[in-house]
Amino acid sequence: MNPDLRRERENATFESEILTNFLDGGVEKTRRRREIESLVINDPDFQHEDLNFLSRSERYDAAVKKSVLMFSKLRDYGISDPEEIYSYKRCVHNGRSNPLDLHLGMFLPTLLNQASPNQLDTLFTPAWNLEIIGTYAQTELGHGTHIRGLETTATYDPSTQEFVLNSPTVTSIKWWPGGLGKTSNHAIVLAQLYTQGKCHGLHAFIVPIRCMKTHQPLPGVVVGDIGPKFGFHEVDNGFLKLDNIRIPRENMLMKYAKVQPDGMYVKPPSDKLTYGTMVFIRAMIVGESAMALSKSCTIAIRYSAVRHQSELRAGEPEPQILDYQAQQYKLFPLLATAYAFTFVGQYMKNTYNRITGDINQGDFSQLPELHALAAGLKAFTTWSVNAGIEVCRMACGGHGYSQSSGLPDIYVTFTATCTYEGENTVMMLQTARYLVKS
Amino acid sequence: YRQVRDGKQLSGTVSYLNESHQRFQPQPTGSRPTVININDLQSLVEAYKLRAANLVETAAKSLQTELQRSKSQEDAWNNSSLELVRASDAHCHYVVVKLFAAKLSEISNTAVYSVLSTLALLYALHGVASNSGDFLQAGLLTVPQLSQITQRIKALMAEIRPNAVALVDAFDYRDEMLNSALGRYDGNVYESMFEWAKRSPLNRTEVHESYYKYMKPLQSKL
Repeated sequence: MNPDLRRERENATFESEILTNFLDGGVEKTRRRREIESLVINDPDFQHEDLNFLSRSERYDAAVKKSVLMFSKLRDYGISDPEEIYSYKRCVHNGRSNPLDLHLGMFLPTLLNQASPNQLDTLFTPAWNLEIIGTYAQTELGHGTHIRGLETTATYDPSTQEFVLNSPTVTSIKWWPGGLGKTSNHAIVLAQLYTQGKCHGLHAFIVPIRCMKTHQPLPGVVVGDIGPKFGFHEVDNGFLKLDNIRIPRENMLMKYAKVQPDGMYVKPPSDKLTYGTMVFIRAMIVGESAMALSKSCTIAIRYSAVRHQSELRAGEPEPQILDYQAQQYKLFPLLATAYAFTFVGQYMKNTYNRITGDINQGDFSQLPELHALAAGLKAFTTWSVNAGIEVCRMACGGHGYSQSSGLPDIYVTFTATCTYEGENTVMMLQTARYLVKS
Repeated sequence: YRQVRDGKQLSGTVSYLNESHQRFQPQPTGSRPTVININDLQSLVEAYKLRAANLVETAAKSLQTELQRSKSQEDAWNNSSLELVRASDAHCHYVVVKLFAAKLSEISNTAVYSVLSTLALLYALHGVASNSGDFLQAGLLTVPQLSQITQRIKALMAEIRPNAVALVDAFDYRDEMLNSALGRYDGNVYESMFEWAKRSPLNRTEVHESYYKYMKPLQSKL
């Protein structure tokens, strides 16, 4: 143990373990979280070369392997609690996204929330068993947060009781969804529903995109990887162009909105329901913010205790850089922010679970407030943390620039949260709309 | 804001607009209440609340002014974006500070309570210092208080200094999860960096093939 760190720990006025228990929500929660971490860390199946030393294709390969193994091991261990699944997955992929992220994080929850009972009967088990590998295709090349502007169309043909899914322009090509490029064989596609000559806005459709036997793209489907990115090297963020693909009427998710065989449209009780999954993801992103910043602070503060530099008093040994007030002013407010956001993350998760319970009882009254709060806090926390990670990186001097510090990786992985699932400025304006209306 | 202005009572995270409504009414100068007590977290939470209310009011008034210039609702909205984003930011900041302060009451261990209270105070004061214009404009802060806040932040940082490493240890990231030579638990940073560097693919051979392909031919020509 480095003597500086040993001394820091000996001089602390409180016991870290007690605070860890508080952060986890109790001693048992800490024990269980550590147990799950050990399951992964001590599992040779999940060992691999440092990803920094691999090519993109090798990184994708390693991520697919781990994801597939993770699915079977989750069953072997009998881990079924969503929080524990989430925690296990975070360990397996070390907080990075992976090709099956949207299958687990968006495709399955959307089926659970928006499929009718019979759709659930036919689709859920194959999806759970990875026969169906799904993604969630919403954003388009030319369209992002303003989802009412999406161009992909789903036109109902009563004569064959099918929907015709089409990408009418280049700007309508689906773009970005994780797992879409090479991994998925189905996609939940958000498209403008046309029936009986009228547009009823956005609805969700299950669209097969690859053959379940050969994994080859199906006729009329143009699908692939969008190419290298700032981060997310392990994920095949993809593009999807649909050339008048026909799917049966049953492939529209119909728990709320419906289209009758004759083409008659039946409205959902609340038009905000397709927002449900989005609110879920934004609430989770608040928690991600806390984790990214607490990791960055851990690296920068420990290193600032190890690193000695310059001279405070002539002739004396170089002090720890953590003794410089300027260094403290960089890092301590961020440390405070990391704790603040940890608590906000917990609050958002609890609030989401509570309000979702209400929604299932048919009470939508708090959805607008949750929607506004989730949007605003997602923007507020991700912007702060994005800047904070960069401060932590620079606080480590030149070494912070090396991949070995872990900070560049945390940054390039986290910064996507400022633009995905709703660009932050638009998020803030959504909250403002609610504030002014209130 | 509009609902409160029209007499409706709000619930949830925007309920503070109910109370602030009276503040929106014209008041004789000098009777503006609530200057921050920079040593009291609840006072700071109150100040963040009033700052948010003030910025919501500013945004709403900007919208009204834009509308009076017979702009369309959409144009008025677009031309008030700066105030609107600032209002949302202030609202979120208030929610975060309030939740942090509320969380403290759940801590039973006094030593942990003490160190997290210090952190909460630092978070709140740093936010005030970073957005002092808002607080000054809302009459929640006096100019002399600004330098007091700076001194207070310095004192809080000195208070936190002995616990900094323990506070990050509490996040409890295993080395394998942190994946950082600089942040590893045992602090053997430099050995770890050296070992990591030696594993770089570029070091698989002592002499990289590009030397034979380009460098050596060039040198032999010179």
